[in-house]
Amino acid sequence: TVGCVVLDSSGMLCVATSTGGLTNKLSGRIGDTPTLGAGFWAEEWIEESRSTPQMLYQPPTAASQLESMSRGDLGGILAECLPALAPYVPTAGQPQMYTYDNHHTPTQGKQIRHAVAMSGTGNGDTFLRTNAVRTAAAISRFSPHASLASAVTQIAGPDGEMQRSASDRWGKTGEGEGGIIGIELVGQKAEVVWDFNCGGMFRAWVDDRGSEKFMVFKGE
Amino acid sequence: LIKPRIIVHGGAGNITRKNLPPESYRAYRSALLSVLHSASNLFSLPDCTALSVATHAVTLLEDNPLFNAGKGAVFTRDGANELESSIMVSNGYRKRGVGCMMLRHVRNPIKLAREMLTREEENGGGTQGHCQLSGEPLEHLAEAWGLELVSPDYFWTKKRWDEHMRGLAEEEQEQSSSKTPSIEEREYLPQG
Repeated sequence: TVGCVVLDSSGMLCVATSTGGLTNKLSGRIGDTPTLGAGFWAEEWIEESRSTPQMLYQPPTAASQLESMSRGDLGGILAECLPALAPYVPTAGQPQMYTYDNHHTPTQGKQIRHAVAMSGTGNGDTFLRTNAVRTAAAISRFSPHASLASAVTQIAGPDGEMQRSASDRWGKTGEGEGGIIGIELVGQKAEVVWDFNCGGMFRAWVDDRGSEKFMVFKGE
Repeated sequence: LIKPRIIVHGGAGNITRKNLPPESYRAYRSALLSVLHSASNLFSLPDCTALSVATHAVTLLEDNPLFNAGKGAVFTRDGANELESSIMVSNGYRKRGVGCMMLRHVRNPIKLAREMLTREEENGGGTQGHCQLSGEPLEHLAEAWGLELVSPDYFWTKKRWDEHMRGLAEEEQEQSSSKTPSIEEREYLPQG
């Protein structure tokens, strides 16, 4: 199997994967490569900034104070007189997104775009049984502070979900084995991720400094 | 603007320093880095998209018999090639993701996946909005869309044929004897 994950300057992520399948597979056997969520996945969502967004609160200006007084809206006046209340007071026309930082102080969250894309390779039936790649994406999306890197390791890393799912009933070659490559974009910041639970994975990427890297094993 | 990024893979499995001699390591290294370099160069083009770059990279990998995709694909137990491909984007296309399977004559399955994803939007593609298609009906669409079709022996390579024969012989041997080789002793056979 071969695969590629790309992020372009517009922020779109794409994953492309192609394979001849499993050596000596039964005719008609379908693997994880063409199965959405098993061997490939890409998705994006809007979430509130995961950093404490308090710094986003802008103190009121004199003009806005006059404006809210002229509007006579008590909330606006309160918010301006008692800034600590500001985050509770919905500003007219603005969709209010409140998040709680770890002190449980409701703060107005800044919305950012979060996107992930991944390609899997290895024992296809294991990826199918665990719905591996979408599971990693879901961990990244629905766990408040899980990076895609940690999600990929939970699935395809040593002792990860894939390895645990390998039923030693059949003890077939390669059961539970595989690796995942991916890219995560949070706001404007992107990260290349990968992990695998077997001997090696042929992979090449451009790192944060623009250098081209190649590895097969870990710790090369 | 966001800084473009790219990563490629060429397979994973029971690869060890024992069953991957230095010359094979160098061959994979040179192949993957040249694909990465060629694909990264596309980022400088004005109309470059993640979809075009990813399709370009995987097309090059399919054309390289070193990898289990396109030319150099592994064989089924019946000695045939059944190719699969997929593409998915984080936004921009209604279908979002597509899967192609049971292909035997399409030279670059990844180009077919890209057509399946994009045609629905542009000119009613003829896929009825389906996300997964397989076999002859899909190959007829590939022909209608002007993709290159080849005869099945285009995909044949001696290396994969030998793996196919060895794999069958090994299975037979394991069934007849109780001893099965340890994972380290086994050859790295592409798992898909």
